[in-house]
Amino acid sequence: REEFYEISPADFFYRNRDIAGFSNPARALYSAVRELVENSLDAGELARRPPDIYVRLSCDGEKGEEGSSVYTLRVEDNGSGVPARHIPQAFGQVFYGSKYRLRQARGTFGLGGTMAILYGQITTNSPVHVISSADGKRIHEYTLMIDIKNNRPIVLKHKVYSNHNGWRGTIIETKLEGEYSRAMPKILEYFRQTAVVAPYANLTFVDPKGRLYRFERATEAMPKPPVETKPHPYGIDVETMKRMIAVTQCRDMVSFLREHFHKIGRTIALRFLLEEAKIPPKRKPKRLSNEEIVKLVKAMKRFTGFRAPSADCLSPLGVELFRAGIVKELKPEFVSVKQRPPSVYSGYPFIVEVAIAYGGEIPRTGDIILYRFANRIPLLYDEASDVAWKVVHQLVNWKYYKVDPSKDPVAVFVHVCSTKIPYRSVGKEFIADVPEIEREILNGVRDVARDLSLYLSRKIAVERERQR
Amino acid sequence: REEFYEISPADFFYRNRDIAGFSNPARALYSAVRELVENSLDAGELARRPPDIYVRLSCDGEKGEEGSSVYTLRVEDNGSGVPARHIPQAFGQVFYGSKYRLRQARGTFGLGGTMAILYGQITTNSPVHVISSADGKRIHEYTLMIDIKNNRPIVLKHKVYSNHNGWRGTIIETKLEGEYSRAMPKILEYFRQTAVVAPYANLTFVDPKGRLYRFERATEAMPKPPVETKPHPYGIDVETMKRMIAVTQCRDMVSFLREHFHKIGRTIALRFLLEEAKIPPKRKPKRLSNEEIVKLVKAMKRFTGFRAPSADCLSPLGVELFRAGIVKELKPEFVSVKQRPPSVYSGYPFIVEVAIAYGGEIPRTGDIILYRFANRIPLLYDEASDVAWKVVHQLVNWKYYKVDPSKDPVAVFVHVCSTKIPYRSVGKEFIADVPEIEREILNGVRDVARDLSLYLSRKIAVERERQR
Ligand SMILES: Nc1ncnc2c1ncn2[C@@H]1O[C@H](COP(=O)(O)OP(=O)(O)OP(=O)(O)O)[C@@H](O)[C@H]1O
Ligand SMILES: Nc1ncnc2c1ncn2[C@@H]1O[C@H](COP(=O)(O)OP(=O)(O)OP(=O)(O)O)[C@@H](O)[C@H]1O
Ligand SMILES: [Mg+2]
Ligand SMILES: [Mg+2]
Repeated sequence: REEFYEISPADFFYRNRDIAGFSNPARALYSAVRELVENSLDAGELARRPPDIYVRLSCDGEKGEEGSSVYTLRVEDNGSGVPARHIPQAFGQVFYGSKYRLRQARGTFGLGGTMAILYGQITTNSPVHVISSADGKRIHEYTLMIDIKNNRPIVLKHKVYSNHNGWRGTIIETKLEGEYSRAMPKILEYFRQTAVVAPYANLTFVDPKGRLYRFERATEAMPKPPVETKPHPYGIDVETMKRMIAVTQCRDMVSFLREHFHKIGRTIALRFLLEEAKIPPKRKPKRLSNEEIVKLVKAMKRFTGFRAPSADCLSPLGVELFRAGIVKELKPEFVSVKQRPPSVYSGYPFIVEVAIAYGGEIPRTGDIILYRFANRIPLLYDEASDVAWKVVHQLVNWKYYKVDPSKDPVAVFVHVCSTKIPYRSVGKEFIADVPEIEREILNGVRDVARDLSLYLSRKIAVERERQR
Repeated sequence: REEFYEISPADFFYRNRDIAGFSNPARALYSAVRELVENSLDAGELARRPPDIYVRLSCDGEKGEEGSSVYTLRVEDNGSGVPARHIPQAFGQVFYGSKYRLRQARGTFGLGGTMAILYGQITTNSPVHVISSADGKRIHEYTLMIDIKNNRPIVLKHKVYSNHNGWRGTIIETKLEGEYSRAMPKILEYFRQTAVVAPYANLTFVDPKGRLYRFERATEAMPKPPVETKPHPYGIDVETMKRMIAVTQCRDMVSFLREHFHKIGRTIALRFLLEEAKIPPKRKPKRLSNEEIVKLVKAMKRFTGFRAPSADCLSPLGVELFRAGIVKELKPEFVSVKQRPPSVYSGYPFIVEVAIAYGGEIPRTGDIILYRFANRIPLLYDEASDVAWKVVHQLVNWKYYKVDPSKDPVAVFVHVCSTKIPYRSVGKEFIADVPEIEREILNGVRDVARDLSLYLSRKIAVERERQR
């Protein structure tokens, strides 16, 4: 009498789209814009071309229920483009993408762009247009819908044009129900904060009223691109180990460790196998028994001799870039920026960068203003559930730094970059309070708070001097 | 050069298991216990048999890294059992289950039980044993693992026994890495709070130290079971409409509306089609054009003539049961319990039940203690991100009710039941601040706070009288 059945990933996120950030027309408009802009920024960094991103939101004129309407959202970029054979699945299938690797990127789940299109489809029944060139020779234009029940793209049309000026990039145009008046402050704030952490990007936004917002690039210099890395032994588990063993060509344990793991040299591999794992170095990986695999994984987590992961797979903002973005946006009287040394949680390397700004155009809001970023993405929702909020509002003793949060115009900026940001949900809005990350944010905030406190003491001293 | 590929739902939740509540060994132990106990409670309510649930957690003796160990978790119930042909997928496939329907249940996503087993497998490489009888005639024993890459069960063994005493129920035994010392307070609290909202269940828990915890049922009376309902027009979107049209046998719009939707009678259907949707009643549903489908969905959301959804698909605790559970656990000096009338958000009916308790064994913690429940599940994490916390700590003016949160021993209990609880993430720990739900919780808290304030005034008056 109980009916059992399976649902596809697209069906799951269709039924639970609020979990992915598409809970109501205003929030869905914000989420659609940010998911597509983040894809375009990733594509620009991949192509190592300063991104020119153009976003147009126009109202199709039909008033929906209580203030919502149908909008057309168009996002154009000059990034890497999407290879033609992957376009249908990249946009028409949930859990399909190119970001499933150990390298810093905004994209993580293989879900965001597809969700924007899915939401558009279920509210307007219209297909999405994707125009892209990845090789500069041909331009491919697809008209797609999503077969939600089966998590598959439906290609309605596919045209190919020759590419006369070698353009590379991607254009997405989709219709969706939204409510711009409520979404507008968040959308504009998203662009403003993106300009701070991606100052090499030109962002143009035309809103439904035809107003043009331009965020001009402050520099042509692109950040050093992150390099894909291999898994670190501290983060390994039985499943990953079994997959490595299944694909390995290595015929002994030493070369297996050196080939598949991050920074394990011959000496360390031998020491680990003989002293900790107690597995003969000559053993064939494919011949390990199930018990030996479990023993090996446990030994890897215990062994203290592995080198800390390097940060080549990360691409932090850097102190200069971060400072430049903050100064440009808020023109503060004082700024201090610190980059913490690379750290690691569960085998994933991460870097925390913290800044504090005082005065200038920072408003007095009765509390410290917190700006949060992860892998160069601004996080604008669920502040009180984020680890950075916990640090800034619960763990730091501001009095000690001569700061009165209720009176002083202070803003704190926290940027975390990692090969895996521990988001608490697929909506990418807040970060879990992983102990290692919490500790680094706390240390970073204390570093910059110390600088501010010196500045404020000097300021008070100068003021007293003047008054005599 | 960019590698595109797809990942299965099991692979997705393997890589992002922290999103599902399996972030570290202590938390994973809690999540595994709660997911399996919730499955057993759902099964008992389905079978309409007062649940007897036995949970044993034993330590396998191997110390893992920093305090974690391998545990064996065994959960036995006398519920509906799982039909043999569905056992492999119910436990070995993500997004497979029997809870994808419009009827109140703890299960929602088709993910929880499978996650517990997946986590056990990747930390211990051991299979799970599932023993079940759904018909009372045969007992099926499966030994399973999960093919994570392909989201498919792997059946290692399947034995069938004859069932001599007609037992019905399910036994799950799995090995997993955990850390009981850190998880213990939460696990015990989970059982305690479950006893409050499922007082018809016997819960027995044997912990790794061999200590026995018994939560005896307070009543044999089972709640009235929820009845599956049809979608309400206010919650409809284009995708659901297209699926109904694809399966319908109806050959005109009036019977289509009456057949597929919740409580639409002939008169209302005609009025809606003629006045609001402007679609001829004789039209064949399968002949509707895409534009007409969109027009129909929009009209459904606008039309004010549909009847509010009934609450047959819900199964609230009821004032008596809620009061009994609270009195049994906290023996307060005063309790007031209120059930709000059925309400609806996005077409999903819901009922809010609120209680306030004062004195007795309620500790003074410096703030109001908040107990949260959703579909009879205790929510123990992420309190500050939950809509109930926002209401109790930010929206209610306690001074007005003569309550000083920092001094008075006050506990507030909030239970929300719905055909779709708007959880913020698949870990089922906190609820989104959907405006309709927030409003009902606020009204409920004010209702019971008013009663408490009367009690406290009388108490103060009596005290003054005595002192003269
Ligand atoms: N504008 C674009 N330019 C180039 N490639 C793109 C663009 N948009 C999407 N893609 C490709 O399509 C894939 C899927 O995009 P989608 O947003 O659905 O997932 P994702 O970005 O990988 O992960 P996330 O869910 O975290 O956003 C990406 O991995 C990327 O390879
Ligand atoms: N103890 C049990 N007795 C009877 N049926 C069970 C039991 N445990 C699991 N099932 C069945 O297996 C299915 C899958 O369980 P699972 O926990 O993975 O998902 P769910 O309970 O449907 O949803 P959720 O992810 O919200 O828990 C259930 O829908 C139920 O039909
Ligand atoms: Mg993306
Ligand atoms: Mg379940």
